[in-house]
Amino acid sequence: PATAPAASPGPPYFNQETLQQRFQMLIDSARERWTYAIFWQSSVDMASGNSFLGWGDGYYKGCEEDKRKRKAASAASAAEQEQRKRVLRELNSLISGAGSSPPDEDVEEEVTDTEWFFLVSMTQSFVNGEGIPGQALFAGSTTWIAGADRLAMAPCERARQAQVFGLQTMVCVPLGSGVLELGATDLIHHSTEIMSKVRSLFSFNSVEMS
Amino acid sequence: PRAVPQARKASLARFLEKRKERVSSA
Repeated sequence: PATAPAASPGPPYFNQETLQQRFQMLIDSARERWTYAIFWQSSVDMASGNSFLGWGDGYYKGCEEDKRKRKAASAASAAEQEQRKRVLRELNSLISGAGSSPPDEDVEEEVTDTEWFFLVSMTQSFVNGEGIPGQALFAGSTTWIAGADRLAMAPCERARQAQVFGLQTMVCVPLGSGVLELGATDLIHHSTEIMSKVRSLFSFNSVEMS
Repeated sequence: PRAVPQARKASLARFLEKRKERVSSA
């Protein structure tokens, strides 16, 4: 996947700890089963001066498929699984310090499609209105895509990728300094309840966020 | 992985930690 461009440091639009709390309050208490939430932060590319959306933070709750696929054969090929595990081992070493201790057993467990989709998201970015997150920010309106067929037909590589990895619902809500994306392996139709929660939890300005 | 910017390390560390919990409780 493409690597996100170097971003200007910019103002601290959010505090990761409070953002995590907001993610959890939103997803853990929701009537629907959301798999993850991601905040795409609006930043400026230092080289070109163009604005783009890059990884801000995310919360991966998981889904039933995680449990099933770790017990049964994975949908991914053996070679694909091996590559995912290799990347996970390297990331684990990066975080815990290479060679400091033997790798945890969990690193050798199957990396499910939705876990992989979430991990890959950390490397992605969207310039000026591109992709579902970029379009939502540009248009200033929420994009709600429910259904694997609709994701597959969306004019956005990320949406199509989401469908390939088993997601059925993707929602992008523009916020002041970025976009909140929600994803689910369940089919979730528009919910005024979740939108109301998003508004109450994330209706901040840059001063409140920093 | 070497190119993972510092800002994403916290997200990654949190994901790996939560994954460990999910795997052990499965």
